[in-house]
Amino acid sequence: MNIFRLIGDMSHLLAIILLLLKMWKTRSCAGISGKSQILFALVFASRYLDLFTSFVSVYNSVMKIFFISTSLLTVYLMYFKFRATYDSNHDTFRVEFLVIPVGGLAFLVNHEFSPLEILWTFSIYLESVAILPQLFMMSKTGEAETITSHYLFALGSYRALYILNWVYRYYFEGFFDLIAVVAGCVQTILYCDFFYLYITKVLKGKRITLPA
Amino acid sequence: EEDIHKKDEL
Repeated sequence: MNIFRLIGDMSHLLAIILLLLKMWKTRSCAGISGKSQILFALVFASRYLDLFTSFVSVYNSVMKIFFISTSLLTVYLMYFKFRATYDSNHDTFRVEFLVIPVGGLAFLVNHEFSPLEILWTFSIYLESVAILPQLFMMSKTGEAETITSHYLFALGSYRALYILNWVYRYYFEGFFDLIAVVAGCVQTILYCDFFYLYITKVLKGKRITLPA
Repeated sequence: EEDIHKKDEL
C-alpha cells in the first residue's frame, strides 16, 4: 500500500458516499445514469468473486464487500425507491455495445484462461468504459448538478491516482499488470474532458453547462 | 513467483 493507492481508494469511497448522500438527501436520482450504475454493480460483482477463494487482508475484504453492497444499493435506490425521479429519457446509451465487445475482449486478452481470471479481466475492461452512459447523459441534457460533478471528479480521480500507484509499484516493487494499466489509462482519459470542465467551472463556483 | 489470483488492488 502506498499513498497514491490509499488516496485513490479513499477517493473512490468518497465518490460512492457522495452519490448515495445526494440521492438520499434530495430523494432523487435526477441527472444520474442508471445504466452506468448497473455497469458498476456488474464490475464489482464480477471482480470481487475472489472474496470466496482467496484472502488478502481485512482492508481488502472490507472494501470489496463495501463496493459490492453500495453499488447494489445505488441500483436499488434508482430503479425502485426513487424510480419516479429517474431520468430514463436521457439515459439512452446502448450498454450492449459496451458489454458484448468487452466480454469478447476479456476472453481473448487475459492473464490466464480460467473463469475467475476472465471475469476479473472483464470487470477491469468494463470499468474503464462504464462511465460512458453517464457522460453521454450529461452531453444530452447539457448540464450537471454541482454535487454530481463532485461525484464524477472523485470517481475519475480514483483511477488517475491508481496510475501513479502503478508507476510507484513498477519502480519500487517491480510490479506491473499490463491489463490493469492499459484499462486504467483508457478510463482516466475518458474523464479528461470532464476534469477540464470541473477545474474551469465547478471550482470557480459555476455549474457545468454545455453548449447545445 | 507472484500469485495472480491474489488480487491486492481494488
